[in-house]
Amino acid sequence: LPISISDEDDSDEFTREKFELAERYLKRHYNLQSNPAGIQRKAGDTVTSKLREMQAFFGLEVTGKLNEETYELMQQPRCGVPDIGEYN
Amino acid sequence: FFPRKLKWSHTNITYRILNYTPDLKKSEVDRAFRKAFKVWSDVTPLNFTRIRNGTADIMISFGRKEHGDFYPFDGPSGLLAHAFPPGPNFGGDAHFDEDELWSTDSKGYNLFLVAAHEFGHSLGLEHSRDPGALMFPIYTYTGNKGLLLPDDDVQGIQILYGAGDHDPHPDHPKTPEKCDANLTLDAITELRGEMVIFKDRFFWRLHPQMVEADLVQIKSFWPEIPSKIDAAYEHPTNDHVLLFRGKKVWALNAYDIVEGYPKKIYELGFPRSVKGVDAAVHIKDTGKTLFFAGEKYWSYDEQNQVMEKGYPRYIEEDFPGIGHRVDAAYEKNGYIYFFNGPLQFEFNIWSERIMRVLTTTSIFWC
Repeated sequence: LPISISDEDDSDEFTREKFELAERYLKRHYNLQSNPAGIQRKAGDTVTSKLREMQAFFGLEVTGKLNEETYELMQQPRCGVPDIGEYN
Repeated sequence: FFPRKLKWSHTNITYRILNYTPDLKKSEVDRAFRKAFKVWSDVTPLNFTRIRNGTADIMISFGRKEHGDFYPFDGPSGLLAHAFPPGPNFGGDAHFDEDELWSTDSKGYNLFLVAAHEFGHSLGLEHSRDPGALMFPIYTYTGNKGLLLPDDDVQGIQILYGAGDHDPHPDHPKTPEKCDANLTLDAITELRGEMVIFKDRFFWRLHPQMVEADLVQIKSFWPEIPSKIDAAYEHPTNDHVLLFRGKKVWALNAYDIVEGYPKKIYELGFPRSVKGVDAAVHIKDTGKTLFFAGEKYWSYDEQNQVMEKGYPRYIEEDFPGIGHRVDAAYEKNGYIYFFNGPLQFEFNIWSERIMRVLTTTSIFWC
């Protein structure tokens, strides 16, 4: 997955399924771009910056890492207003 | 706002309902959308007119998964709906996920509340960071007794369109700020190890291992409970939290109202002249609960479920220095913390004196 899981504690805590949900969420709501194969490390950094953006919006602790609190919020029912940049 | 503050250039806006959800009667869907538009027309000069043919500014439809706009829905829960900002073609259109269960109450997702949010997008509002705002992106049930549009949303929409002539409900609720120096509290209780601090239609959850308090709307936890609480306490031995509002008391077990509640406070032994309780605190060591109402307080024996004899007594006589009235109170480690306006008093139960005077906001580490 193009997401930073370099820390051992992260990979222990979260399953691949949870990372996939997080990536889908960030793509949908924070305009996370899919990157071509081969530059996964860079993509991981992008996920980090989008996670930071999302955590800041919701007033969570800004870590840039997927943690339980962030994941719980991603699971809540929400509105999916289409991104205006793409619409234009 | 969306980039470039997109908005409609005209104030007479049309909408058309293209199809219906089978979850509700057609008349219920029509009413939900009509009410949702009224939320916005009440505070702006905008007029909304329904048309039944042709292209309206706001085309409303229910669909599931990929439904024609390349922004697919995702099955039950998750995404509930989305809407495009003002503009031609898709602009302004609102789509609702047919895979959700739509309702007029709290059983499913309340169509009126979701529609009111989506129409905010249709008119040019983006998501808000204010957890009390209608435009906050996470669904929260807020009751079905009509929506008082929060101040944050009113300010947003009026920047785009200006104010209307006749706002029927000019008192738009503001979201409380935990570090406001003038903050006063409604009620405090513990709930399974967390502190629950009530203020207006919200409560903060304060976990002992977390520094930041979470702000939550009361209705999102307990849809049947009033949106303002007078007093609260936890009875830890039976895992009940009791909430007081006016002459009524509710006992809660987690998300559920305990059978037999709400009750009248007179059933606890209060005289009929008492119209409500200002604060309540349960003392674990004695098994007694103190109720504060006006300038007096009562002691309730939880084990025998009777009000103790010799009460009410004057607050000022037994708790000198905390003032004549109490907003909220809780007990911890042999101290009662009394909240009165912007101050809290740490009162030692055994030495019967005030140990510290703190600001109300210090409960949030402000």
